[in-house]
Amino acid sequence: PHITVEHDEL
Amino acid sequence: MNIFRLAGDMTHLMSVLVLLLKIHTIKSCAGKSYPCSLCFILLESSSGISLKTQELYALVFATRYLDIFTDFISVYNTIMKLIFLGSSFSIVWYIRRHKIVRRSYDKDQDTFRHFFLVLPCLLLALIINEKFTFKEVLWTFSLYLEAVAILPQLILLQRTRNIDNLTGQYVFLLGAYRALYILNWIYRYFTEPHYVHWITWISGLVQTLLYADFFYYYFSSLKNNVKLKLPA
Repeated sequence: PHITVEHDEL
Repeated sequence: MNIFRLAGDMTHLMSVLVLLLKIHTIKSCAGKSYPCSLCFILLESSSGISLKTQELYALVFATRYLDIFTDFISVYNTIMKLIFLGSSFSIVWYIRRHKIVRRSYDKDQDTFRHFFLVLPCLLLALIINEKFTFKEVLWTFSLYLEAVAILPQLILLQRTRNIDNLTGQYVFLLGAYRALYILNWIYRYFTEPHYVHWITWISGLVQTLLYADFFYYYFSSLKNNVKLKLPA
């Protein structure tokens, strides 16, 4: 599965 | 946003405030002919703050928040990023350039080389990352570097026999922030679909483990109501 790289933390 | 994440961010913010408070106190103490006892302690002894750790944190935030103008998450995120960037660079500026604060910095005790931490973290980020792009590699680098950036500070604490209250609180708050982030990840793992971030988790876990020893002495000093002292 495709992993989206999301950075919503600090 | 869950309660663990918010509490983690707030303890992180408090740790920065404690450090700024300490710098402010050192500044305002100087020039007084009859300093209060806190001023006396702060001016006569070294501050116990590691410039190396502070410089590493400035590098951590500079490389992690490259996305500040490109990716918008929330107003909260943007404001917090600005606070962490601004505070970390101004703390470094104060310790290096402010004539009174600089005097309280014990350069001879704070001997750790940045290079030994920065280079391995950079190499590791180039090899192990989620996506091989400029921004992503630097983001990963910042995670690895943050995990070990506290080391010069912990070494300095161990060398400095006299740990003043504020420095102890500062390190405790930083450690608490990391521990709360782990709870946040556990919470998100069970409540959000597809929430998996191995690199963040492992480096975060390593970072938290580095505080284990400090926590042990911190809590036993609280329990026995004695001043915090790390074994030599």
